[in-house]
Amino acid sequence: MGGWAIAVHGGAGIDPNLPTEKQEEAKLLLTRCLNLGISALRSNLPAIDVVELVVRELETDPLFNSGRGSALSENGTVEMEASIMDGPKRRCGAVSGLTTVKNPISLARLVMDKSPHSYLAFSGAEAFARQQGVELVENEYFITEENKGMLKLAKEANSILFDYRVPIAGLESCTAVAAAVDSPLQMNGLPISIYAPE
Amino acid sequence: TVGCVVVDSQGRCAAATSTGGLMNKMSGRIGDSPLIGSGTYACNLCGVSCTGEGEAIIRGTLARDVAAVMEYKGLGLQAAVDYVIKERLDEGQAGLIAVSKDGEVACGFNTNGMFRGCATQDGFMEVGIW
Repeated sequence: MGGWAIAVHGGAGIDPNLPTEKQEEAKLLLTRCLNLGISALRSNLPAIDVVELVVRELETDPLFNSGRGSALSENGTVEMEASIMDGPKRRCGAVSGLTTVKNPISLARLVMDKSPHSYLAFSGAEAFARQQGVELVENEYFITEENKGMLKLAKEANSILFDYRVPIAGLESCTAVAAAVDSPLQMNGLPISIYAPE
Repeated sequence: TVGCVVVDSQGRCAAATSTGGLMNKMSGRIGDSPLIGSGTYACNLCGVSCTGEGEAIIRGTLARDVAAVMEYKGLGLQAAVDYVIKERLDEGQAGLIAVSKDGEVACGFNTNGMFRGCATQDGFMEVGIW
């Protein structure tokens, strides 16, 4: 009992046919991020600094669905969101609807540390980002060719993909999309009708 | 979605989650990741980050529930994670990672897999997908 501990994740709900090389790529990234966090902990950085540092690394790599490599909205653009929480006094910060902030988690940290609020979204969050001088990039920076292909697949199937890590190899390999072809509009793999009217 | 939870050598917990959301989502859609208590939560007991079907995680207040069952039911970290994944998701699919103030690390998911990695000070380290 006691001592430091760290865990990272890169998302749940994975295509069972994910190519081996992609699996290895994912494991390498997770290992690199763990080691980054471990180094920081051994340097006695506080937990709140370590989680921000590690998530920044995950956002910068396009492999997972955050920052660069984010899933695309129906408009073909990226809208990102993030939150961070510090256990001792339960301080927290969150952001939504970001389109130009290179590292959303750092903006969430700034909301927690440098604003009187807990959550900023859309134009207000972008304005706060400019005010704080965080690194801003064009929305295209976050968009990958793979995700453009995934959006095309999703639109053809008229669905919202829960698991968007489907190999481009074939529509038939994606159970979520295949199911959607025979089903009415779905969200998260479920009929849209089960959700609240709004 | 990506996330990280940490407890440092002083027993302080923290959690962070970041995402691009769902592919082909409506513009303006907000998921669980920025919602404190749903996708992310940390207190003096634990730190939690969730991923999966955002709407199901929101309905279940998943991250906060891990802390709540630890506090009110007296469950340990892994037992709390298992309980929440089993009992609080209904038909939804999700996963989460968590750490406790005592240096424990845990994960749970009811999906076919979750990209994850964890390590503790006593030398344990594991990376997995399925």
